[in-house]
Amino acid sequence: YSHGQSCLGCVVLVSVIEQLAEVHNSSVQVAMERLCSYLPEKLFLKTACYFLVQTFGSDIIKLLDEAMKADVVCYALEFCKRGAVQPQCHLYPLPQEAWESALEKARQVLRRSSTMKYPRSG
Amino acid sequence: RNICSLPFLTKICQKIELSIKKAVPFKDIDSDKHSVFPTLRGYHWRGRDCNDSDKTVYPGRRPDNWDIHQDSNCNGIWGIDPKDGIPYEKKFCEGSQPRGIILLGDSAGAHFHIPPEWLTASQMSVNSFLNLPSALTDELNWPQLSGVTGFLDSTSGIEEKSIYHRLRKRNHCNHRDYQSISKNGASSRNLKNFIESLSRNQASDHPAIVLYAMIGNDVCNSKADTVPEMTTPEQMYANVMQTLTHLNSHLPNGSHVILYGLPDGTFLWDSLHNRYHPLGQLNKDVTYAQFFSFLRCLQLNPCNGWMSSNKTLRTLTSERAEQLSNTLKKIATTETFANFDLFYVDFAFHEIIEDWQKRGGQPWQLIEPVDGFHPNEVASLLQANRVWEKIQLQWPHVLGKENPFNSQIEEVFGDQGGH
Repeated sequence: YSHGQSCLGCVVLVSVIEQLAEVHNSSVQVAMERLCSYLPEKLFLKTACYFLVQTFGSDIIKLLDEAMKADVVCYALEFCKRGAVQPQCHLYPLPQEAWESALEKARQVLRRSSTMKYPRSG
Repeated sequence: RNICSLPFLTKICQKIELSIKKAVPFKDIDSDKHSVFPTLRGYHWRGRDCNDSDKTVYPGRRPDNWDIHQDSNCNGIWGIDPKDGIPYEKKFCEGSQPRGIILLGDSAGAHFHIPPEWLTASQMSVNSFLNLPSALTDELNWPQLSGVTGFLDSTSGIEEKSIYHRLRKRNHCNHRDYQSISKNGASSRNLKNFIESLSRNQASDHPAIVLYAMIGNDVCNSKADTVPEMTTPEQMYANVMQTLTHLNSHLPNGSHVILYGLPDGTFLWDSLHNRYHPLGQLNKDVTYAQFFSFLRCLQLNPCNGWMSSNKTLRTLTSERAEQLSNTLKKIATTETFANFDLFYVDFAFHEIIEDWQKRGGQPWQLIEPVDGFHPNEVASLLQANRVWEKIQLQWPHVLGKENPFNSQIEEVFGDQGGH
């Protein structure tokens, strides 16, 4: 998969998680578990979902709890990457603070994270 | 990183990749290109095999010895009428001009569809994802519900039927004789990479109606500088002639080929740009204009020409689409082939929109909500309706005769084994 596809996949998934939490007035953790519970067992879809929650869940929770939008979350998690000539791609309207400072804030949140379970470059 | 790098999955992954790349069934024991398995290019894509251990048994073939002993063409009609000793296949199908339907198409023809429930938090439940495995293994396509080869009743509630459905209703001997040779991203340029997956034997099979429906990817691409990447009329001419030459050496004599023109896609932007994408409906924060721009930035926009805020670019794309349609029209009127006759029909999306508006609908309701690009099930079936009516009016011989024995076939063979 290209970098663009990883980025799009991440933004869509994080958006859905964020909106599930909003609709059900639940925590992000519960929203992620809810999403996994909806998936069928076939093709290891449910298993893969719980694996992703275990791997990225704690970081996604921290970032969404800071009211970051899905596209900022996915840049901070490095599913989205800025190419040499490519602009920062964003789905949601730009945050009130400058994009760069929103992203820096997100990165700081992750730096403070003691639960990193995956190589960022992966 | 990649589930297929696990040693015990490597072989099966390679087989699945090959099946998708070549557009042939994953599970096909006798290698006759027809399968008893629904997805992975199985019977969702082409008529279900009724004997996957016999290469000479498959949908679309002429019956073997009037199918006295077995249903060699999988149309559900076989055996001998005990009352008079005449084989049923001979009694009900002889002289009925049976024929199959074959689509050479792209993602629109294969019915690319991502259900909006998958992205809409307020509508999500266990039921929303029941069809996810099937959709994934059909490359996010739903050919079983498509306008050309769909064999299931519409989920959208409209009464129009697919072309296969109508052809089967006209002559029950055509049961299961459909093939969707279509692929996401297919165009006149890359059809040669998978046209070999077409299953038709000139000597032993019934004639076919082939719909050539590459309706977008010759002008649509995700390149930032999109215009130089579009197919030129000269390239189109050469590509289509190459395809037709291939068909002439594979289709049984008496077949028909219908070339679809390209639609004018300006309605995509006009109908959608200020509406909310399913991801933006909850908080009213993502319009299709934003969504298209995001895709463009990621170099994933399937049609930078039409899904663009640049009006000049949209117009240029439409002009090229019209030139390519004119090329197809020219081919249909000037070229002749020994084994099929050739026709051209417009893909007049504005007429489909008019049909829909007469029923009280809005143009945006005809577009796939998640991708904002493909015609949805309703649009595909309305297009099928238009094409069917045009053929019936102008070239009725293409469709073959109505079979007067249809009701007797139903009486004796019920649903003919289903699909």
